[in-house]
Amino acid sequence: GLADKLQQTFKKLRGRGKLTESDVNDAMREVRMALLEADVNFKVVKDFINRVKERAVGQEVLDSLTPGQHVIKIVNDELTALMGGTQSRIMISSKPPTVVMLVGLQGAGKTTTAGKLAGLLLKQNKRPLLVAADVYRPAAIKQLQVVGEKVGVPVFTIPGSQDPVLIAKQATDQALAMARDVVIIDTAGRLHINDELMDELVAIKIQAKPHEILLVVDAMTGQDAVTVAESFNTKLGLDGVILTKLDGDARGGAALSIKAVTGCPIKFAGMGEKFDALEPFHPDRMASRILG
Amino acid sequence: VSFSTKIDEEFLEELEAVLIYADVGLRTTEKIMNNVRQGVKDKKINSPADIKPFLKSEISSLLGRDLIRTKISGLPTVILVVGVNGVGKTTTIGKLGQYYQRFGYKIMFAAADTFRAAAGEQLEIWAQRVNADIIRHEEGSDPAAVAYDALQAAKSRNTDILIIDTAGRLHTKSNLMEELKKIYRIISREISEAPHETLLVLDATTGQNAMNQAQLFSQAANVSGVVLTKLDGTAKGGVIVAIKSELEIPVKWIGIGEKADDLRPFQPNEFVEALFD
Ligand SMILES: Nc1nc2c(ncn2[C@@H]2O[C@H](COP(=O)(O)OP(=O)(O)OP(=O)(O)O)[C@@H](O)[C@H]2O)c(=O)[nH]1
Ligand SMILES: Nc1nc2c(ncn2[C@@H]2O[C@H](COP(=O)(O)OP(=O)(O)OP(=O)(O)O)[C@@H](O)[C@H]2O)c(=O)[nH]1
Ligand SMILES: [Mg+2]
Ligand SMILES: [Mg+2]
Repeated sequence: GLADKLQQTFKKLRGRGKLTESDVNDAMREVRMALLEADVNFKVVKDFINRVKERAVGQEVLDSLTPGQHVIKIVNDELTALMGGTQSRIMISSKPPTVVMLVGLQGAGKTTTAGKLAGLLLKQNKRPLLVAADVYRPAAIKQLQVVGEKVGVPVFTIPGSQDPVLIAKQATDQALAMARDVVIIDTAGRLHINDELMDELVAIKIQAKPHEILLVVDAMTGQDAVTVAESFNTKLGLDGVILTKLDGDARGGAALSIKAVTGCPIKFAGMGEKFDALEPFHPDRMASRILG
Repeated sequence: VSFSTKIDEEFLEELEAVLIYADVGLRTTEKIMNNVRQGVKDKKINSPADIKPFLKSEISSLLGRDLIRTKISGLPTVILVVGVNGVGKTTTIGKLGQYYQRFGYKIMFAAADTFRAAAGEQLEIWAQRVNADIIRHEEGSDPAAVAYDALQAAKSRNTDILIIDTAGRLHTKSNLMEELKKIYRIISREISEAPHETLLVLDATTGQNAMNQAQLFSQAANVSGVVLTKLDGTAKGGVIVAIKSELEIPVKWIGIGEKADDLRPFQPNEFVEALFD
């Protein structure tokens, strides 16, 4: 992987004390390649390389490390710091119900993640309510109902309704009467460039007043991750991101791209299809995964 | 790229950025850029206006080579649909049903995703929409058994086209890939030449991981073509250039929306044109 490539780059460097600009430039070529292969956004890679260059040039190589290892350490630390600093939890409101809204592109894993969040909150002695606000996708409501059964959480629907805004509003209005203290709204997948559907999300936000709006993103997303996250963030304001399907071998560069460009914290990692497969996001593990 | 007046280093960097942003990938982008630089040396490319036609002809001829559409022949023609989770397999099958029923073909769907919540119900709704037969078992049953049942039913009911939906699975999960191999074996054992088409569904928003998906699914189920979905978004799906040039797997269909009509046969020229939009 990158470690071996950098060892090669720095072979001729053994015994020298400081990293010169040309040493660092050689190394940065390898790092740039690794990041692009990992699907980190082109512009984010450029900015990141410049930051790391500044930190690396003139640095005294630690006795315990080779120059290659030293550069990796700088890159790894920088990546981890960039993606870190987040609490992997749903912020529970002092005035229940806490309302969580899941949004994102088609197929990202929202419905499955809604079930996982519900299961997690149950374990934390909360009383979650799942809300089936996807009236478009065939059998979407049935899917969430089956999910609710599997995790032991009730599912709110308005049978026959074609109005996601009304469904979300009624669920949040009636939650306390139903003795539920966290509302999880599952919305239909949509394109960030579909104005009508993005306006619908704004309408749901206005009516349901979510405390947390979380963007669900597939870990295998490529360069498009930045465009998508920026659009959702500009339109709605995001409180966090959940990265799904991290149980595969996608390097997950989208994580860095999204955090770097929007500042949105990555709160959770989806690690499988079962409903217990939701973990806190670990920036250090993500950093080494991205570097390969 | 279209505003430049001369081919200088800055222009070439912009071109490289366009390709990377389209998810063409580093290795394939470097190959393309080398060809461009050679084209400039050989005076085949003399101004920025020459670049797009040059690339269009290069890339679309690569993508179009040996592109054979599905032949609807024996009874039934069997199409197996595979891919990772959430890419659009079930929806694509509905769209294929819509496409083929216009020609008067008798269509059957097999709901061989017996794992995911409401997977059978989802395909059932599509079957109703496009007047297709459907074979379903209960949740948790053996997907290979569903495939087997559907093959027998399709033969006995003079079905023209049987399309088999499978559960989304990550290519890294060896037990799930073994399950896929078993489904494939059952199909090929029951009808000679089947499956006549194995379509790998890829999401256009996917980055370089699409290459890993294509490699491993191809090993398990002899993939004969790709359906590239969600091209109605902003992602370009550039990964399919490497998939064609390195694995020889062609794109046969593109998905451009969520409705029954949102499926088109893949047109290499249009695809390359869209890369530069
Ligand atoms: N392996 C794996 N699969 C996942 C994960 N999260 C979701 N999935 C799968 O991804 C597919 C899509 O999940 P859904 O929950 O239906 O996605 P969605 O965002 O609700 O889809 P739409 O409502 O159509 O936009 C399903 O097959 C899920 O089982 C994960 O973390 N790992
Ligand atoms: N915009 C857009 N959405 C699509 C397209 N194809 C499928 N979708 C949507 O993507 C989501 C997932 O589609 P499915 O057909 O359930 O995907 P799948 O591969 O069968 O998913 P699993 O069986 O869970 O692995 C749904 O919301 C579809 O409507 C497309 O071409 N464009
Ligand atoms: Mg859903
Ligand atoms: Mg499906």
